[in-house]
Parts: sequence; C-alpha cells; structure tokens
Amino acid sequence: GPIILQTYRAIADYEKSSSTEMGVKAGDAVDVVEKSESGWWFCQQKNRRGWVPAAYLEPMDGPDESEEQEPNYAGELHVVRKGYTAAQEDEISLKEGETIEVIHKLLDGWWVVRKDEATGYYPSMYLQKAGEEK
Amino acid sequence: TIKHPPTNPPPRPPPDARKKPP
Repeated sequence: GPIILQTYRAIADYEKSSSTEMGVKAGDAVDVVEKSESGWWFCQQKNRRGWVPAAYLEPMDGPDESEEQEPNYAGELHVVRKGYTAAQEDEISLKEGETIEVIHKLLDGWWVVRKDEATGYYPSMYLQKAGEEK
Repeated sequence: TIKHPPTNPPPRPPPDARKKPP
C-alpha cells in the first residue's frame, strides 16, 4: 500500500547551511521521510527534499508524544565525546572526556544532561554511553 | 537515495519560536 508520511509544520525560518539540507519558512508544511537519531530529519516538500533540524518542526496533528521518552531523573551515565559551548541560556557547556548524566533523551537531538548541580541541553551526537566503544 | 545526515548538531530555533519551554 501507499506509504503515509507524517506531516510537520516549521515553527521558524531555517536557512540551510549545506547542500544536503533543506531550508524552510515558518508555517511551511513538510513530509518527514526519515527521523535520524541525530535530530536531523529528512523531509520533502513538493519537489524539494533534504535534512531539516527537528527542533524547527512540530507535528500538524497535535503533539507526537508517543515517540517521546519519559525523563529519567536517576540519570544515565554518558561520556562527552566532543566539547561544546552553550549558545543559548538553557544549554550547558561541557568538555571532551567529562562524565555526565543524561536525564531526558529528546528526538530533536538535544538531550537534557546533568553535571554536578547544573543541567542543560547538550547535542546528543557529542555524547557516548559510558562503558561503550564508539 | 537518502544521504547521511549532516555531522554537525542540528541547530535549535530562537527561544521565542520554541515549541516547548525548557
């Protein structure tokens, strides 16, 4: 049978920064073809296609909570594979090699992590589960 | 064919456009 794609709406303008990405305007409806764990989603809109940051998209038919994991306040130990400096107030800056706790894994590629008393969003692609090889 | 996703973290929209408050 036909493949039914999920339709999402862009919540803000996104200007693409590489050839495999697709730019969107706020309010655009796009079909999501593939959701990468990285938080980049492969989308199509008419004859255009490319990767769009998931954080710029919201489901057209209400929140898509079924796919979203619950927070785990106990935390899951991860090691920072690559450092990142917070660019927004709710993000956290970490250095390579630090061990932190992941308390909420979100589909948009930004996880809530805890380090000592601080919590904030961090790019999931820069984290690795503690005790696992890359 | 779908190429691999970009290797940089996906950017986040500005706070005032965010769908869920932190």
